Amino acid sequence: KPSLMNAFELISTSQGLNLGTLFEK
Amino acid sequence: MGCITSKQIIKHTPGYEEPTVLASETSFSVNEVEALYELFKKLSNSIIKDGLIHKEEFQLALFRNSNRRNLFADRIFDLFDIKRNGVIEFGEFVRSLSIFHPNTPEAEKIAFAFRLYDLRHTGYIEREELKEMVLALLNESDLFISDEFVEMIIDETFRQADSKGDDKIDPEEWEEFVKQNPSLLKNMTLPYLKDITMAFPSFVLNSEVDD
Repeated sequence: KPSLMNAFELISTSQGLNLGTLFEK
Repeated sequence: MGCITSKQIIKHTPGYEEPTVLASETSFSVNEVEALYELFKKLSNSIIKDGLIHKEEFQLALFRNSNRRNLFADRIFDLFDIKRNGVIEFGEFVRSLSIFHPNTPEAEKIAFAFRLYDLRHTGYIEREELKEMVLALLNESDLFISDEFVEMIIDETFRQADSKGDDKIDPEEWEEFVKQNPSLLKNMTLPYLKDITMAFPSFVLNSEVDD
């Protein structure tokens, strides 16, 4: 039985958590 | 072109710390800390030219928009602001970014992620906090999901993570949950940090000059 996506997986897609953009020139 | 004298005085920003000290306390080498200083100077002078990263400057760097508020960006900013004085100083910047270094032990990344999601600093991730984060994410993504479905996602997450069944996730349960779901840590590693000296070369002419 497929399980629902867990909430933390969803949250981890937030742009606010993508610090990689700090390094873009 | 002027010539550089050996008596050139280097003016650093407030909160500057020696690269050798920061390198000894973090996953970065001295050269990498110096490169991070170049990035720091750029970020910390983007709006308010005082050599400290203000919230608006952090938002500008993350979103290309200084007014764009975001729950998670706020949380990251608050965790980077170790002294809790409303700005990020250079030492705080380096120590905090070190968590995201590929060589930093996983345990530190797990602990940082826990603090990030413990919105109210209770020592637990509670249902209400998780729901607030899910709603913030949905709002930011312009996704519309019924409250009933959001509750189902929260229930399912707690069913997996809250092994003690007390309706809150403690650090021990979090660690176990992350080990079962390693993808949850992918945001906690920035591969860029391995190449930081190439991205932001610091020309070491500015090494401290002894008297």
